[in-house]
Amino acid sequence: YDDPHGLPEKTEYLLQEWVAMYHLPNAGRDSSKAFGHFVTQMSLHGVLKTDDLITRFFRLCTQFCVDISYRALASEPTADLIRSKAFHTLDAYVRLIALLIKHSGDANNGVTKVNLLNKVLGIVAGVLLQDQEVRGAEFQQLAYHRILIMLFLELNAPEQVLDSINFQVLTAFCHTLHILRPAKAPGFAYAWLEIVSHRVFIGRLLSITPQQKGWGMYAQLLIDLFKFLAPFLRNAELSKPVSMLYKGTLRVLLVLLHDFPEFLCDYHYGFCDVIPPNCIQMRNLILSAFPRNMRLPDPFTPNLKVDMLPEISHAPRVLTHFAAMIQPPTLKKDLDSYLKTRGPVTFLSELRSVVQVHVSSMNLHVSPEPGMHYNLPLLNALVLYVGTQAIQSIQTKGLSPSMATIGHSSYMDIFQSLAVNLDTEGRYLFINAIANQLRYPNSHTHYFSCVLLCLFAEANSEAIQEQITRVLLERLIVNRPHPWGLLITFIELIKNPVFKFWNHEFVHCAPEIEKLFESVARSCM
Amino acid sequence: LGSDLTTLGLNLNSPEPLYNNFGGPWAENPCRPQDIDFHVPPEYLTN
Amino acid sequence: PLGPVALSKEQQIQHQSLEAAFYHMPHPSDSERLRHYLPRSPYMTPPYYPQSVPLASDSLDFFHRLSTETLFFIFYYLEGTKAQYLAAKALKKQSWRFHTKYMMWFQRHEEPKTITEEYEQGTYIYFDYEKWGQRKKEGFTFEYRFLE
Repeated sequence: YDDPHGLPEKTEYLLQEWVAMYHLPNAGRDSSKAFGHFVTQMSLHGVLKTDDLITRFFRLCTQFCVDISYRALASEPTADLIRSKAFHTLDAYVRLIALLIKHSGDANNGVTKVNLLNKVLGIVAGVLLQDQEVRGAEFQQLAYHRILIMLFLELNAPEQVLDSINFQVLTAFCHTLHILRPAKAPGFAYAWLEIVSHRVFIGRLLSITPQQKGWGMYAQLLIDLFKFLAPFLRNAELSKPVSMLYKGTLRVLLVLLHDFPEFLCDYHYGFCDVIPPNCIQMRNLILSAFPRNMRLPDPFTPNLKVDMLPEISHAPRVLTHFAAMIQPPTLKKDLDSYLKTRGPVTFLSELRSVVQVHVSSMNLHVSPEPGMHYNLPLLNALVLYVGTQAIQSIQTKGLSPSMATIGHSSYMDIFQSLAVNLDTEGRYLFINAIANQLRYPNSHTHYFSCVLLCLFAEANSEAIQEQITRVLLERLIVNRPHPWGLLITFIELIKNPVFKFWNHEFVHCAPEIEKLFESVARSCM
Repeated sequence: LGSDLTTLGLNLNSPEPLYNNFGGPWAENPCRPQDIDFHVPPEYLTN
Repeated sequence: PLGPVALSKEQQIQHQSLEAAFYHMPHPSDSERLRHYLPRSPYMTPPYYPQSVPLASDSLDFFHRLSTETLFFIFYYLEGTKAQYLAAKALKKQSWRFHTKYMMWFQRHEEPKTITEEYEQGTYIYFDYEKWGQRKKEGFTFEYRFLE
């Protein structure tokens, strides 16, 4: 950093001075009196003279605070003593940052305040990433966690000067936490989730900020978390560290399901895109969310008329631009052309004849890695895109989705050809993409429920029927919660004689499987 | 089979929002009133 | 049908960092101000003691049912927390009033002898946090400008 000669020493002296002033009984309300004296000292020492010096000052202070924390971790015998020693300096430093931010520029000039906040957060993030790089397994999150969460709490105090820049403050923190996402700072992952799920953080981003303007940022942070967890959850055995993080994630999702179900409804698509397909309970938890003002009819109600439900024809909000995920553009053009004109037949025959190759040229194939043959985001986007186009087409005709209205259409051609031509792995992912739309009563749930039942009824091989049953069953046998749309689809499958469900060999393939189906059937009848 | 999500220390039937007292991803219990920092009138900070 | 997937090199390194962090988990108190008087240090009480707080213990009616002494303890030892805030509300409900000059709670012992715009004067009960007890004070002038 080639700091100017003497700056580190000067900075350390000033920091120690501030810490002492901060802890004096007469520091005044929120240390304002002490701050007044201290700013004079900072000016005398010239550390506020230029932007470069301010940056160096904060980096050096951050590094001193981190060093003090590591020394406390190494020297103090108990967690309490470590924390009281380290926080003695850290909390004072956070207060100084907060005061400098609140008082930078004139009162109503939010820009200078937010710029200074972004600078400081960037410095803390930079020091953290470098520290993690240098210390490796010796890295400890304590100092960074304390600085970030206490600064967040200080800058979310009920004060006029802060209220006017609150959205920028939230944006700055979300941006920093994205930079420090677990994939980049795995050593900080637990503290990261602690901050992201802190009651004030959730409250500000999901409840207090008007017009749900914080929802997109919060969704991005959860996607960062799912992306990090995905490879470790992909295999059934979880290590203790992963299990801890996974369990913590479930707790956070339960709070969101209980308090902000509409948030999970709106972003379910983006979440399910990155949650590994075998992570069934966590995905069910997200898919089970439904708007609080909606009353779900009991799926086990005899002769439930799903298509008579008022909300069943309403399209749910999907805040991910899934159509843009259909790449390359030529693929989207060919797809649109086929959906519109049900031609050229080559498009389907390509799908049908060289679905593997075609699938690869749809670059659904991304790598020869076993179990990683398919571009899941593309497959998910394709299914949802074709489905929404189909719903639009059906509703334009004044119809509603049913076994009769969805069949023999360009949309079902696509689904049929994927069902018939993909291999077991590909078909499993394809059926999952459909099952991920089985949620609360809405037009997507309704349509995709019909698609699944239609694929079952018109399957040209029992393997397809067995796989559809498997995908539904594995989502049903896990612990609660279960999405409403999943339950009504499965009940229809085992109840409606048109599917001849009970005649299939695989239904009786093992006593416990047979018993399971019967127990579900009993609770339906 | 996943786990029984009612055993994670969250009162999922609570009529009140959970996040106000959420103890964090590793907490087995919600926060108690004495765990929650509150912006009380400065006069209350009798030290 | 997906089968297991081997972790990539990068994912293995990430896991090592995560594993190291697993041994230095954050404490809930890391997200709270330092509690000088009553740090939130978990203490293993005998299993037959209630391990979790009674439901609705963060509600005002719960605090209304606490004794006056308990409310004063919470007020003076749990400062800056929601508990202090609830204790103050419960004390006010029991017609105690907080005097910001002495930082003590006062309650009328009888109808004050004098009442003006600025103050009232009479015999009061007050809670002395130094001697930790309720005392009676006669001829006390309770100035409203010191009322929180």
